[in-house]
Amino acid sequence: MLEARLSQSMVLKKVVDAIKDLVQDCNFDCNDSGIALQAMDNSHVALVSMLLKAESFEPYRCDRNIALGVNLVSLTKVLRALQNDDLVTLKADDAPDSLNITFESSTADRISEYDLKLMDIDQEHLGIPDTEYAATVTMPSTEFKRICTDLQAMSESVTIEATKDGIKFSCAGDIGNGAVTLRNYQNVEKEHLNVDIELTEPVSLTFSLKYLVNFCKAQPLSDRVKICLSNEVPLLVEYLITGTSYLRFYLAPKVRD
Amino acid sequence: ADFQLDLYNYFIKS
Repeated sequence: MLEARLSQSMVLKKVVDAIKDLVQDCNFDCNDSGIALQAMDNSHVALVSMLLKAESFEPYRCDRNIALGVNLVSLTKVLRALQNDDLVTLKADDAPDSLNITFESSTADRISEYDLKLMDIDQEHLGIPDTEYAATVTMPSTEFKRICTDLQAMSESVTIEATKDGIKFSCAGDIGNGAVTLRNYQNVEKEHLNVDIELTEPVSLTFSLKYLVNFCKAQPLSDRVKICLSNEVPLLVEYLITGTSYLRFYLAPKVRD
Repeated sequence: ADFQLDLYNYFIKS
C-alpha cells in the first residue's frame, strides 16, 4: 500500500495547477523511490515529467508499484479544500479504486478526508534519454514567464538563440518584431537573480509560445528555471521542487519543411 | 509551413 505524507502540501497543488491545462488524465506511478508522473499532451507536442522523491515525504511507504490513474480536473476540485499550512497525506491500496487524501491543519484541530475515484489509464512509458545539451540557461522563473507572456502578445512563435553573447528570445508578428536578450549576470547578494548561460555550441530553435506560456504556470514552484537546448532536440524546461524532486516539460521544436 | 516534431515518435525511438 501507499502512504505518503507531505508537509509542504502546497507543492502538490502547485504541481497540479501547473500541468492540468496540458494533460487531463494521468498515472501517478508510485514505488519505493517516490511518486512519478509522465504524460503527453494530446497533440504530442509537449511532455510533462514529474518526480516527487520519497525523501520529500515524511513518512513515505510504498511496498510495490502502484499506478494511481487520476483525472486532474477532479483532483483540482479536491485540492481546493487544501489550506496553506495543512499536512497532506495520500493513501491507497495495492490495487486501488480510489485515492484517500487527508488534509490536517498544522494545529491538528481540523482533519478533512476525501476519497477520489481512480481510473484505468493505459499510458505507454516513454524513455527519455540523458542528453548533453548544447546550451543550458538557468534564470529567474519570473523573468522567463514575463518574456514568454510579452512575446506571446506579438506572435505565436519564439526563436530562442543561444550564442556566446547571451540568450536571445525573438518573435515576428503581424504588428512587428520583438526580441529580449539576456546576458550572463551574477549577483552575489541575490543569487536568485543570476542568469547562468553554459554553452558548448550555438543553438537556434523555434517554439510555440502557447506551450511555453503554459509551462510557466509552474513558476510558483521555484524562483529559478533551467532551460536546456540542442539543435533538433526537444527543449527541456525544468523547475526544481524540493531537494532533487522536479517538474520537467519537454517541447518539440518547430522545423521548416 | 511550420512542422512540429512528434514527441511520441521522438521518445519512443530513443
